[in-house]
Amino acid sequence: LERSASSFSYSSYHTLEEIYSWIDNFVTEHSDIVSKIHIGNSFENRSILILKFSTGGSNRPAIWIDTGIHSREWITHATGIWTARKIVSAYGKDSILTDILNTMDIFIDLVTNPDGFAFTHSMNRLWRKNKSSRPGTSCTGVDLNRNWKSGFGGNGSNSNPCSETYHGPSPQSEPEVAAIVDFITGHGNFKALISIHSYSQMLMYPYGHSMEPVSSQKELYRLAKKAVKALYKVHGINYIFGSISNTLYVASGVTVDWAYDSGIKYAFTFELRDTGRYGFLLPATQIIPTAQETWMAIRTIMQHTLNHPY
Amino acid sequence: QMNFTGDQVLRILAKDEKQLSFLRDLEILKPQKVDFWRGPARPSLPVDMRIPFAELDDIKGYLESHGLAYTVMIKNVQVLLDAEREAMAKARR
Repeated sequence: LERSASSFSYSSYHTLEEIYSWIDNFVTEHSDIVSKIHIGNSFENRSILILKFSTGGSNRPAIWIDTGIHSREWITHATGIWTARKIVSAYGKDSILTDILNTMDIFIDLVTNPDGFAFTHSMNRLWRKNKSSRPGTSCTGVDLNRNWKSGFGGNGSNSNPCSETYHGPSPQSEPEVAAIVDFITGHGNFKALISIHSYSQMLMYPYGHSMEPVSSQKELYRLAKKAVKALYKVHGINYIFGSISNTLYVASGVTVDWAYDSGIKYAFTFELRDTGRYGFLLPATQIIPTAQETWMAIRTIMQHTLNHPY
Repeated sequence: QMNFTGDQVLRILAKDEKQLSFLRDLEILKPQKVDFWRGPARPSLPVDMRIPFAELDDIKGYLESHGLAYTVMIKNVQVLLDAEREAMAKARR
């Protein structure tokens, strides 16, 4: 029997093969609104696939969402999958989402680090980096969230290849990062970027590499506050919010700093829920509640992006 | 698949910047022994770190010697991983 996207268990974690198979079924079943784009290949030559949600038009303003850049944060991939299904099920019913999709396209990169994710299933559940290797070191992997051009190599990243926060030899040296940079830059009309991590219940905006407030700090602060409030209303989970460097710590070469410096004003990163007991091993029973509350925050950011063109 | 039997995740709430610096030192001194799940950021935020079973006594001793109080967030990482695998297998069935 062929599986379909509707028989997929959204309340369970899945392997890379299962997710890619789900993508194919999902695209087939919702071909009027969803398509799959192959934007590149990982270091170990796995496909990097993104979903495009569009109701037509060409080169519309767009919103980017990525999940799983740190492969062990399985709740983020699961939340991304649930969100994708939510977008197709809410279109035509939820007036806010319908307005957004009638004007903008949404792109979701569900498995941003496919090699790392496959490795978490086969060898080391707690693997975080990608799987690139280089002559001269026996240590494997680059922290893909330190490999972006903005602030590359600065505080909060590490030049030691054995470190969990190794920034890599040069900005965008990693194919997983380069594929996204090329795609977003080539598209040229992204207005929001949301990068999803787990697990410390935060919603943050640039900068990570500097304590200096960004020029849109006030607006981003107000929007983060609103998004966190919307999230809280679903299951009563409290998030803290602010700039990365002020809320969490200084981190250089991160996705949202690059996005902001590349002209994408609404650049946010989530740290999804933490029950204080499980860390990266959040039980699958919490996938749907996590996704539900995250959706409300994402929807708030997308709505603001729609209503505040720039 | 790497086995995490006996590995623990400790949660530490540093009282001040000085205590945080001891945790940062740990990150530098023993990078292979400690896996920070939530790194030392600021005193108001907890620090979570996974310690391999073989290193538990050493690291706990280090924390105690610097007056860093900790709680055990996960007593045995492998137990959670086994439950996670079982849940996935069940969902697949």
